[in-house]
Amino acid sequence: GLECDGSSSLCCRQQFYIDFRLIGWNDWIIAPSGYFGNYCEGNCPAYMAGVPGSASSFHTAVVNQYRMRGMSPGSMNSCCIPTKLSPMSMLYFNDEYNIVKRDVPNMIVEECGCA
Amino acid sequence: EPPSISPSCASCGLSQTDGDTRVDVGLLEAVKRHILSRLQMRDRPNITHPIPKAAMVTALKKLHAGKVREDGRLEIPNLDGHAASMNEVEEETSEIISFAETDESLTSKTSLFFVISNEGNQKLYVSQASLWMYFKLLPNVLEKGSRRKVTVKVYAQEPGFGSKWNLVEKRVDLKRSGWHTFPLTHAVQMVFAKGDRRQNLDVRCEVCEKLGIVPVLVNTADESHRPFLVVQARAADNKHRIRKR
Repeated sequence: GLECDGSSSLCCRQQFYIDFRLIGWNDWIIAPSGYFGNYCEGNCPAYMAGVPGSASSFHTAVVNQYRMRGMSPGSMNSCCIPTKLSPMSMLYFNDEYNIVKRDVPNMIVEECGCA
Repeated sequence: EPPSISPSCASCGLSQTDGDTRVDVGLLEAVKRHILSRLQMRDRPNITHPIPKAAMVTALKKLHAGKVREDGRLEIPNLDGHAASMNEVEEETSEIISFAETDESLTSKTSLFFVISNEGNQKLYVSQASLWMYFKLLPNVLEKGSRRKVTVKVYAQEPGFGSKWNLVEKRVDLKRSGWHTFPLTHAVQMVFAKGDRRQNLDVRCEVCEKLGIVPVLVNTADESHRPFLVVQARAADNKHRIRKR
């Protein structure tokens, strides 16, 4: 997966960190102190869909089959999407003043690719 | 934060140009909504009177509160002492720490209750629940090095049965003041099974007073020793969850 650095318009991962103190959420979220709200952006030209490292999905397979047969549908663009996600644990207060620790799967975007 | 203080902060664009601010504020709101939805909450909780820090710190210290890594994720040590990265966690689990409360409706001084929350009202399976209680040894009661064994009885009220109380009994070996745990898995499982959220308890120790042992209940003068209940739960229908794509 590519990291967005402003040098290219290709599909890449844009890092976006939010410090809970800065948004006033540190009164109810005990840990962690912030969240990596990373996201994917950029273009997915035809040659990037289905290359190693990009998302493999049923749709990718179907589109590749079309391409192999020379029937590439012109209107079918591939998308820049998260291809690797990681979980995150959060420790926070709820409305009833309980401390809750929740393990949330697929919370952080680690890599982006074309599908 | 002024850029000079945290020059590498990715979200510092918030305080830069007007155009960037508009984009990033929208993004920020989207991320806030994302976090709340993943925690199955509609809004952020309204914290009007925070739990005393002493109570919170003690509870977390006593548990495996984990270590926050540089990337903001939390490392949770396994019970055998090895740290496991959250990358290994596949299943969505919750650990709920609830602090003891008391009110005027409770007749006995030894009574307390816990309100155990359940965000999103999802069907939870309680895999483990335990009560943590601090037993204070009054000074000059025991000779140095000696110890006392007492039987502590914790009565848990069954939901839906006003007069039925189940007993959890434990022999506690006291050499010094300290925390002790009492298994309450079955009692809390019954509370959840009935769709209830309140667990009433009554803690009895008949010979404690004679031996100079004080089980600490809800006491505003001793917040750091406030009893707490730890519930480990997971979504009951986890295996059959259907995801919308």
